[in-house]
Amino acid sequence: MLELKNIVKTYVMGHETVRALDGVTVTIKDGEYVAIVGPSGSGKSTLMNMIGCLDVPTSGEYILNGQDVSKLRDDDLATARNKHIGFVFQRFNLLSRITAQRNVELPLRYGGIGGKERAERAKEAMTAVGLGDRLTHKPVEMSGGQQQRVAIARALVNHPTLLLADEPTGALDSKTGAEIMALFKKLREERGITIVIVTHDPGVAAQADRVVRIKDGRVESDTLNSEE
Amino acid sequence: MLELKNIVKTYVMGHETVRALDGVTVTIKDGEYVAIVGPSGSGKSTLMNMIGCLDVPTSGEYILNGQDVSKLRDDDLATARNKHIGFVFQRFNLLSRITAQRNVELPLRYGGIGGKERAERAKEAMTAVGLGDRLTHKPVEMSGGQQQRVAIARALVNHPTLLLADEPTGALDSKTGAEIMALFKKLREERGITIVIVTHDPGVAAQADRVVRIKDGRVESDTLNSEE
Ligand SMILES: Nc1ncnc2c1ncn2[C@@H]1O[C@H](COP(=O)(O)OP(=O)(O)OP(=O)(O)O)[C@@H](O)[C@H]1O
Ligand SMILES: Nc1ncnc2c1ncn2[C@@H]1O[C@H](COP(=O)(O)OP(=O)(O)OP(=O)(O)O)[C@@H](O)[C@H]1O
Ligand SMILES: [Mg+2]
Ligand SMILES: [Mg+2]
Repeated sequence: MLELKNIVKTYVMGHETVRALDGVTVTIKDGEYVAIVGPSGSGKSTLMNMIGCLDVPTSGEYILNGQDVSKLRDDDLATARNKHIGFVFQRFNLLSRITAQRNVELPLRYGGIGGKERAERAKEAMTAVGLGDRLTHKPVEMSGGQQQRVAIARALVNHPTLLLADEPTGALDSKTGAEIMALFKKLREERGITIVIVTHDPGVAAQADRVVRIKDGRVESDTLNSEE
Repeated sequence: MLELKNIVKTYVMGHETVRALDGVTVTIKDGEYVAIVGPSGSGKSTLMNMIGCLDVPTSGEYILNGQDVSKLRDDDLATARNKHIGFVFQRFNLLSRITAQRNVELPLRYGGIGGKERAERAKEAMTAVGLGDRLTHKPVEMSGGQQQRVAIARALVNHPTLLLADEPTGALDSKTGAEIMALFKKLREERGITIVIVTHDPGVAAQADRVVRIKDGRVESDTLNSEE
């Protein structure tokens, strides 16, 4: 369970201060599927960085699985993040000069998993996203949508309990996008993982249990999707 | 007028050869508004790179404004490209450590435009995309959608006659995306520019005059959008 209480995040640049998050309070239960929507620049990615322990809030409280994240030591935070959280970044953040396979294996290397098992799990994740035949290609040798799917495979390879995906279908055509969404749904049903997804695609948001709308760094609304 | 005749593009990687374009023939008239659609990995960005003279075909013919592009010398090609073509890359290709203003001014620097005029035109382009107050911020200090809009401003700053945009609304929410599409429409009406846009958003494709559908590196269909 995630509990964010009155989270503020400001960025200071010279004389200017940008208040990216202006007091966000939101709770997400285990196994829930939540979509975060909102205008460009409203704070969605910043909120995901907080939830994923990739950045620290300026003020406010974050309780993850009963622990106050601000009290954790750096290496405990890194272990918790690497073990439990899979992150699909909006800008992919792939290493463009190494193969897709080595990109996908990276979380496993940090986790101390051996070479043979790493290779097998990387192949399984790449096949799940429709790129089983591209393991030896580098991101610079792939299309935008293919790179995005490598980023998704990397987020899934460690079998996370919490998947954070920042516009995971942004570079995909509707058919490929639907395949990725079906994969996420399957993971939730089979493994009970918690999914938080940022999207500006109304069709994707409609598949979540809840939609949290962000505007100017605040929660504007938090509504349950009715059963179709 | 652009005329591509039987364009083939292959990428050789070790023992493998990827045939990204497998004989594409398409003609685009001045002032036309054409959308290119198709599955992830089908060859859309590769085709845009050919149209924008950013890469050379493996075989086939490309006639741009009556000139055979393959016969042009490199510096003539660079001048023609910089003077007439504005390009919005799928992966933005911004310089992340310099300000948005300097990013947008870059095409003008290559064109030898003086500092004062550069600054004015950069401000005009950034205001047109809704980021007039972000000139001094660097791409690393901006959201994904804001970075995309900087990339759009940079493509427009040189008042190109041909605008090539590879998924220009991919990182934008529907409202911001609609504002960018309205801006493109206005430029077409006021300046008569030719627009070629890659998109996987059906709403965006519907606004073009024609939709060229690509599949496995070939033109699958080329249809006129009926007047609403
Ligand atoms: N530099 C490269 N080296 C090797 N292969 C490449 C390179 N660039 C693209 N490809 C391959 O060429 C094919 C077409 O890629 P392209 O980027 O044109 O696709 P796309 O239609 O734009 O896809 P997307 O919608 O995912 O952006 C893909 O199979 C891709 O892997
Ligand atoms: N490193 C940074 N330094 C300064 N400002 C930042 C930084 N990162 C984000 N911002 C600012 O914080 C605000 C929120 O950005 P964020 O990336 O969270 O938006 P977003 O909702 O994800 O937008 P998009 O839909 O465009 O991706 C924006 O105004 C942005 O310019
Ligand atoms: Mg974002
Ligand atoms: Mg592409």
